Amino acid sequence: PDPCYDENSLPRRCVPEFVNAAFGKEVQASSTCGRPSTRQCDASDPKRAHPPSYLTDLNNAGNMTCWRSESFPRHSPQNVSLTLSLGKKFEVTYVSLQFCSPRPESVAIYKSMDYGKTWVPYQFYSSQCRRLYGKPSRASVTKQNEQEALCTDGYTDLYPLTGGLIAFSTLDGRPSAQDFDNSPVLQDWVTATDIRVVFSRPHLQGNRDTDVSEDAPGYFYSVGEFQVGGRCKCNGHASRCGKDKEGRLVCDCKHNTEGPECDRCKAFHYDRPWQRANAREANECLACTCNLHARRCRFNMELYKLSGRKSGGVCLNCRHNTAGRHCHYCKEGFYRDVSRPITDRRACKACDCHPVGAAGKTCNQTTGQCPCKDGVTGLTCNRCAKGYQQSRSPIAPCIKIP
Amino acid sequence: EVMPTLDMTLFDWTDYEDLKPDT
Repeated sequence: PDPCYDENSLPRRCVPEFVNAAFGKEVQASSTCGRPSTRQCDASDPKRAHPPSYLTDLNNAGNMTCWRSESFPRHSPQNVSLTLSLGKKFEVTYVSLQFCSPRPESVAIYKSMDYGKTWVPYQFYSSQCRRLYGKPSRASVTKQNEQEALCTDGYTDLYPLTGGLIAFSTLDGRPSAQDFDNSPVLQDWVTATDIRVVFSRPHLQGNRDTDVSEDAPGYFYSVGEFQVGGRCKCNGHASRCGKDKEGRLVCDCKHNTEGPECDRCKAFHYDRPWQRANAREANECLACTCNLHARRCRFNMELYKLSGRKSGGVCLNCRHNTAGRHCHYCKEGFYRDVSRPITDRRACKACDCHPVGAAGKTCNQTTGQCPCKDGVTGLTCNRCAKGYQQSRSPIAPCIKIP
Repeated sequence: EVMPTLDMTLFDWTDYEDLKPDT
């Protein structure tokens, strides 16, 4: 059964399964050890290499493969970044990093919603929040700032020296998380196409400021697992994501929606505006009512409001001689053949008013009766009435018999 | 009684050439 429809085939909200969106994806690291090779790391030797691909590969318990940065002198704090492209918009639930080195003392997490063009802060970890990131430490979260990055001194402890974790839960402590369906702010907050982690300061054993001799041991960053937990963003209109013809990740849209995130209605399905599905209402896109006489329609907000938010579609280019918002009546010069349904291609018949006997070309919409000149009769005004005979004048085609 | 349909050939269009329908 399709999760996007219930047992009565009625639409209902559906979401793709929860996944580690980072798994198997490429990570761009600003620094990786092994070029040139050192005693611990050689990029050209698979047994001694620590490439970024180890961040998102399959990790078995007890067999963690670790990415590792270059080694830096301890008196020279270096920013090292890991950038992960998710390939499309995801609704991110958490970002986690499991370290093979000691956890950094300061870490910043950023997200992009436009495939890496712009970045916004997502979360900061530091014992010096104000100095490094200009943020107060452990600020209280309110509805006014729940879509802003916070800074905390949690997860910054040096210990454990290996295997330490940083885990950022995107909705944790956000007041509107309980009413996520009705919070466009948080729906936006969890949306990301890319995640970037920047290690800003290492944890150094000993004194950072005094131990600056040339032969003092340096430091490096090393991470075994970079996870981004979440769901492919489909706005409640798809239960799975797959690759399109160009190999791009896209939602398998239902409810008459389309787009990478099912973020618009299909053509001809704009009888009401696009909306995200929620637990109460699937908000599927509805086809315009055009009685099979039009292939295109447009949405009119005024009409939608006037209808009590039921129908706002306006049919375009009504065919088969029909007219009107729903192609529901016959255009001028045609009349309704009541023996056929309005959906019939021949529901509208030509008035066929006589060029001489009729006073005009437009007939009665329901009966088809043309307006006849004096003394003329018939549906199309093509005969003289009883007591009249044809004259030679096209202005008065029938005259009274003397 | 059904009357005959109007016979277009019987009309004299001399003064009404601009009203004459295409045939």
